[in-house]
Amino acid sequence: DVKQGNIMSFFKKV
Amino acid sequence: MLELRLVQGSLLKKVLEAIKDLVNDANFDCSATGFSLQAMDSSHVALVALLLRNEGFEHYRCDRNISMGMNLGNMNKMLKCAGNDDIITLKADDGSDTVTFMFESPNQDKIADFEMKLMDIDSEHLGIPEAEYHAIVRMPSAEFARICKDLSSIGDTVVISVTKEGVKFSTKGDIGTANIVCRQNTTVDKPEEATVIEMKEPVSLTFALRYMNSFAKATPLSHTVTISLSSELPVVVEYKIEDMGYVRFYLAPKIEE
Repeated sequence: DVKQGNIMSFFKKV
Repeated sequence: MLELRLVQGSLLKKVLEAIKDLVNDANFDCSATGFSLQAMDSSHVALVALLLRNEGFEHYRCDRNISMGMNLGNMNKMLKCAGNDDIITLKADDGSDTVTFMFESPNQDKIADFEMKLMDIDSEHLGIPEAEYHAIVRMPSAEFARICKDLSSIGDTVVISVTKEGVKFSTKGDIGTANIVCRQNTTVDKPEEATVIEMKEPVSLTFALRYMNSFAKATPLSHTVTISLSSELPVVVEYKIEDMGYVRFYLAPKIEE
């Protein structure tokens, strides 16, 4: 199964 | 007091055309060094980062850091009223809840003021770490746009694979499959027509074509596009804006569960 990644799981809030 | 005069006003028109469908509302941040924006799309799958450095403006005055929340659709409506050869000046007074776009025709015989309401936007600023990418592909932006458009008539996702053979764009859909391979090609008349592939390690990632086609709306900003790929990192699709900065799009890959 292929799921769309979320940008916030790669880049953290500053 | 903010006053930014951009002789090549068409650049700002092109920037808005490139990002307005991806992001609805965004804060434009203005500091002594430049005019920038960072915003995610509403589903938090893609992020756009814009930088227009101060030295690219004919006149650049920004007395203190300011963040101006704008609806990009409304901003685009205003900028569409500027001619392609017009000089565009952005003006805002300290504490004002409006921004003024001034359009001057090249021979100064027509001057227009458009004042737009600013808005308060709660936006999250993300830290984008420096990364070593496994592969960096530079190719003509029109070629990349063509590939994304062609593949999206076959499938919804694109697998971008870089090997020593070149960069392969693949898709599959109900009607069949498609593979487009671009090999490194530096024997061209103009440098912007070259395809240059720097590969440290082979890499293969899957992305939604819908987003790639949205990024390709930045094609008029640059003859070339740079695609930076690493496994388990968002791809970076960068359009350099000559002498001024860039528009970078980050897109989270699709992940096998």
